Amino acid sequence: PKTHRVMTLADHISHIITQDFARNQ
Amino acid sequence: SCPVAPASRSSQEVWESFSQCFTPAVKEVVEFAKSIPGFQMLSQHDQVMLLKSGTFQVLMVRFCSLFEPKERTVTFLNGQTYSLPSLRALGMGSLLESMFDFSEKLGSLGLEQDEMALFMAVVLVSADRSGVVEVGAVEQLQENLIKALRSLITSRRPDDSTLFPKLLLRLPDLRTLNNQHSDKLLAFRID
Repeated sequence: PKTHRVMTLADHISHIITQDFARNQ
Repeated sequence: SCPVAPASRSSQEVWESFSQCFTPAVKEVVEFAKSIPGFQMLSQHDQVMLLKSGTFQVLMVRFCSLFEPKERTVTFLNGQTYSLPSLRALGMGSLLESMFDFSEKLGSLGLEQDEMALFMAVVLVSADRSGVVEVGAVEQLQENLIKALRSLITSRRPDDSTLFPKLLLRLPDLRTLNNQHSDKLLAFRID
């Protein structure tokens, strides 16, 4: 069966921002 | 440009595609923030904190142009238009309802593109500061941006002294939208 990661919109936004800043360090 | 719900797809697949379309939108807000004069002078920590607390609100302002309050429809960038009932199936009815009301109020102010962009910069630096360390620096940046917004709006409409205060009154609306809806659930398939 397909597995899903469920997260809130706020957590999804935080995740993308953290990733972006980590990548540009 | 989010393709939502061709009839053949399950609501789970619709949910995933809707979730996916937030990712590029968030990245664009991060790029927008970096272009705000003075934003990158803040510490990296504080930049991240403001983005984490303000991005949803900036997105709400950006998405306003997709909402047609009179017909209660949403038109995505790919041209597909959806009525509110058809989008309720995604379980985002309450968020979309609030968005129609908010976009009607903001739209009625008739802002130009550059005024809207400056307003979004103010929205971002006015976001919740509980995680911010150098509050003074953020407050200074906010003051500068509000001054710039006020002079841009009053220079174009010298005889309209109500528009600027009405615009600032949208900030608490956005804070409420954020508190009510940023805990909406998204779903991502992990292969």
